Amino acid sequence: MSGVRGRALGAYLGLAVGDALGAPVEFMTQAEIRERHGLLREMVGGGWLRLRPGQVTDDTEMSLALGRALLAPGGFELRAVAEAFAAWIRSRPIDVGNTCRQGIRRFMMDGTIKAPPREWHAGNGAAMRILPVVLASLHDPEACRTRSLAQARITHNHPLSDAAVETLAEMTRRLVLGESKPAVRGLVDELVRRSPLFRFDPYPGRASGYIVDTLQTVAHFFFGSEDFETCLVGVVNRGGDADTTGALAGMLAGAACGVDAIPRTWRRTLDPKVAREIETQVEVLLALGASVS
Amino acid sequence: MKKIEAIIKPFKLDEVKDALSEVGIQGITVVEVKGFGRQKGHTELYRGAEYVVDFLPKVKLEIVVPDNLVSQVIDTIERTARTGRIGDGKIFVYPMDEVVRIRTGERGEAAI
Amino acid sequence: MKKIEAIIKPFKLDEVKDALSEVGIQGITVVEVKGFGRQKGHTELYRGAEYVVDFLPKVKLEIVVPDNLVSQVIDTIERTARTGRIGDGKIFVYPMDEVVRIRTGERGEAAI
Amino acid sequence: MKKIEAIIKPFKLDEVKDALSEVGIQGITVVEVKGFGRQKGHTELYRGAEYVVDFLPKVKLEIVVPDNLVSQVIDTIERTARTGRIGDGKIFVYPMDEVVRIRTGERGEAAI
Ligand SMILES: Nc1ncnc2c1ncn2[C@@H]1O[C@H](COP(=O)(O)OP(=O)(O)O)[C@@H](O)[C@H]1O
Ligand SMILES: Nc1ncnc2c1ncn2[C@@H]1O[C@H](COP(=O)(O)OP(=O)(O)O)[C@@H](O)[C@H]1O
Ligand SMILES: Nc1ncnc2c1ncn2[C@@H]1O[C@H](COP(=O)(O)OP(=O)(O)O)[C@@H](O)[C@H]1O
Ligand SMILES: [Mg+2]
Ligand SMILES: [Mg+2]
Repeated sequence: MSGVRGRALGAYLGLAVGDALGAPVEFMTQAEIRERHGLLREMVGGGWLRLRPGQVTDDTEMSLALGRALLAPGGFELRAVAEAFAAWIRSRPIDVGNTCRQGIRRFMMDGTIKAPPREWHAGNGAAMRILPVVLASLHDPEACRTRSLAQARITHNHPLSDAAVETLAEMTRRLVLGESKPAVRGLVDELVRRSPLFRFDPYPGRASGYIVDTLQTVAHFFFGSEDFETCLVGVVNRGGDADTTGALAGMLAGAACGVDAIPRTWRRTLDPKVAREIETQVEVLLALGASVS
Repeated sequence: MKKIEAIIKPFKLDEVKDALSEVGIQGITVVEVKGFGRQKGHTELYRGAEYVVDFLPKVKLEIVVPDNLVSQVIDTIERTARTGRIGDGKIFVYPMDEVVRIRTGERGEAAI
Repeated sequence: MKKIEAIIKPFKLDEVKDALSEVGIQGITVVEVKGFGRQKGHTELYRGAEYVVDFLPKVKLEIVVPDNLVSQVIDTIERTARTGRIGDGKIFVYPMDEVVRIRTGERGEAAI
Repeated sequence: MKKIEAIIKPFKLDEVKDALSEVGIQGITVVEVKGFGRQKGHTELYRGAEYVVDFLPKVKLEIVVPDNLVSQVIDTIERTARTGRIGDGKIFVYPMDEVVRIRTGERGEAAI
């Protein structure tokens, strides 16, 4: 499958594959991964969440919840997005990030759809779930930017989270539309110019839940590798927040290389229910995005 | 932030915990305790002889929550832990000065 | 209302409980704890070999009372739990915001 | 005076205790608890069959300290109890009204 559809599906399946590949080694160090798995190259399951091979976590599930809200009648409606996140929490998901839980709980309690600014909100929980918004506003960069930020602010309100959300959304939008990797490199260089904290060359080598570490890890392996598989294997073997760095790297690499670049064994092992919902969402999200232009 | 302690009947633990997760509460610390109250103890048979145990096993839940969640958590516990018979238990609410998440150093509401 | 916690020697539990019920206190929650303090641990014999246990078993009583009963409860516990030897324990008093009786929904002093 | 509660991983108890005694803290009360949080439970083998337990064993330290020692105690616990993995635990700080040493009747900071 080629073209926009192939790259859009590549981005969404890439995100899920990165999540399922990295989650079993989340919170582990590089050395621990090497000792236990050698070089991790497949979806092994297990980890601190005792996953089945191919099972995804909150990174993919929050994206799907956001996608469901966008597909409902009425299009992008922030309260509907917050409601979708609340419904997801009530379904007792396998994992929920701390800042995401606090923000969704706040919405459930008092109905507010915007988090107050907090110094601890520079986690990667808001950036990991942007893809459905990007696909639904593919031809409208302004809507893509404002909607990505608005959904992020339901749980995260911090300038570093905002900066990463904006940059990742625009990178993904342009990659799905067919721009090349070097062309989108300019967006990250602009981010580093505005916030030098995000500098990733030389790569500091940290892969925690801090959005700066996450973006540096993802940018380092995305721009430093030629194909989808090499990019993801590099990212997840870094450990740390490996499911989230894996998901974001999978989203970017999948958008750049298209769905056919995702290794068959990974696509086969991915939870089939998740893969099916992704394929359905991509069709409708792209249709939404097309009608806007 | 407040600390909520709920002393409940042991068989109610799962039901209360499930109801709390419906309102987004996941962090709970549980302690097995002995309760002495209006509900008296019971008689147990030990090696054929009857003797009176004057306490009853209870379970104490400790839940630290942001202020705006206190009344919802109290309602949820009350509704699910109640059987209507003596010994259902108590809910106690305490003021707090600080909360720290050991893993990250986060403080205040970000830590719970 | 205040919460009173008393950490006492385990063999004193019945005596303290009886003395408290004489001043009208019947609702108490008890937790088994380990104490580390000036009173050092002890050596125990386990399968013939001696080894040092650095803690001592203690019992913690948790009693919520109306403000006007605090000093009487403290005196009663002090008097009955004291042996005069190290490790007799401590009494801690805490402020409280609310008490709820789960069975009836009563709040405040009516709930204890 | 403040009460500090620290919920930590059981294998960290000795290390935390030793570190606290280096800053002059020797009076600690310890309670075994069950923790429910982001870190999920574990599987246990019972009579050959595997079953999932949804809680994790934790240990709760209760330490009453003078106000001027609070931040040092928090830092010491944070530093020694941290592994960097989910489930490291929490530190809670509470206001207190009174402390009594049962053996001598001493009150306030003299009692701890
Ligand atoms: N004043 C109190 N302080 C501390 N714990 C109490 C108090 N009163 C009751 N409890 C706890 O609550 C439990 C239930 O109380 P009980 O008096 O038996 O029933 P009810 O509240 O239904 O009248 C007791 O077993 C005890 O653990
Ligand atoms: N500062 C403290 N904070 C919390 N618990 C304490 C503190 N000091 C003592 N304890 C508890 O009280 C018990 C008795 O204390 P200890 O120091 O041995 O005796 P004494 O008070 O007679 O000098 C200890 O075993 C411990 O459980
Ligand atoms: N809000 C809370 N109230 C009371 N205890 C809590 C709360 N949150 C967590 N805990 C306790 O702290 C322990 C660790 O919390 P957990 O959420 O697993 O890890 P982390 O703080 O690293 O995200 C839990 O097992 C539980 O005992
Ligand atoms: Mg995850
Ligand atoms: Mg993660």
